[in-house]
Amino acid sequence: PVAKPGMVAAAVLPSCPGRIRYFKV
Amino acid sequence: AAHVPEMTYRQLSCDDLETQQAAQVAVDYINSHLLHGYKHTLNQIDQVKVWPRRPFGEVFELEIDTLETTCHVLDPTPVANCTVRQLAEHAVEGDCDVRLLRQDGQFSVTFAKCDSSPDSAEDVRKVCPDCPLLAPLNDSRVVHAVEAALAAFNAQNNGSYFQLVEISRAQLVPLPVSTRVEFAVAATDCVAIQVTDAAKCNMLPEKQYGFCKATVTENLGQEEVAVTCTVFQRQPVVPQPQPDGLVSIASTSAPVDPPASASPPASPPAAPMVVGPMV
Repeated sequence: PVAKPGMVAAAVLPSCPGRIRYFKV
Repeated sequence: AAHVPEMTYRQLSCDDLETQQAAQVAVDYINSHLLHGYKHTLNQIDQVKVWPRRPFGEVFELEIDTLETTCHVLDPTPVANCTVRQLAEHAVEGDCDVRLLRQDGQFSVTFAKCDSSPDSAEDVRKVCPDCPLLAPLNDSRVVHAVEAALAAFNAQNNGSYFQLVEISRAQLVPLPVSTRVEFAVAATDCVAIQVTDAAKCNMLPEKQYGFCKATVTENLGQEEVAVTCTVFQRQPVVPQPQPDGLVSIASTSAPVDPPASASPPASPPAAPMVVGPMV
């Protein structure tokens, strides 16, 4: 994607939920 | 009036080291305050918010998913050494909301609330079509199997008479027709081979717990009992710590009133101190 001039680039949001350690129930 | 900036939380990644440290403290706290069932281990961090706290410190608000292990809460084995209950055995999940205060780099839990629920029958069937599902703990066949198994254990036991603390897990197996049970026991002041009235036996002040797995099979009208119990090292008499937060673990499995009051484990030992299995 190309940002237009003057457009604020979207901040990278923290990733949640986190990794699954075993398996999903 | 002076402008007071609105309090906002700091967002962290759920897999951030800080978040994981907080989650681990939360799981250790939950396990040390569980009175029934099995220890849980961290499976996934769902959400984290970090709030500033006046005059100093931070409050971590966490939503975490846990999984039941095979270690009973009275088992002194550290949870890191416990095996996670597999899907085919009918896994149980915990869903917890926890708040922790971090001051001087140290976490302390101020609130914890968990709900536990077994995996759905459909999910178990997907991985193992013939595996038995969890049965209600107050099912008459379950209660009978536990009584038969405990009687068999005490009959073979030269030492203390062990009484039931709680039934923790049960499955009804269709073929061969049998009942699989797991239950916690505690040593009493009676000698097993001399007991005539078990109601007169009292748990030892220095608690000695055990954990039993048994299968009671019907075979041509006869009953076959196979029981294995692991007896843990005695727990010293210590004053019960006052709760510094709230822990509430609700299970959707049918609860069973324990015939004897089960004290929470005293301060968890750092190393496993397992004696047994005995029979």
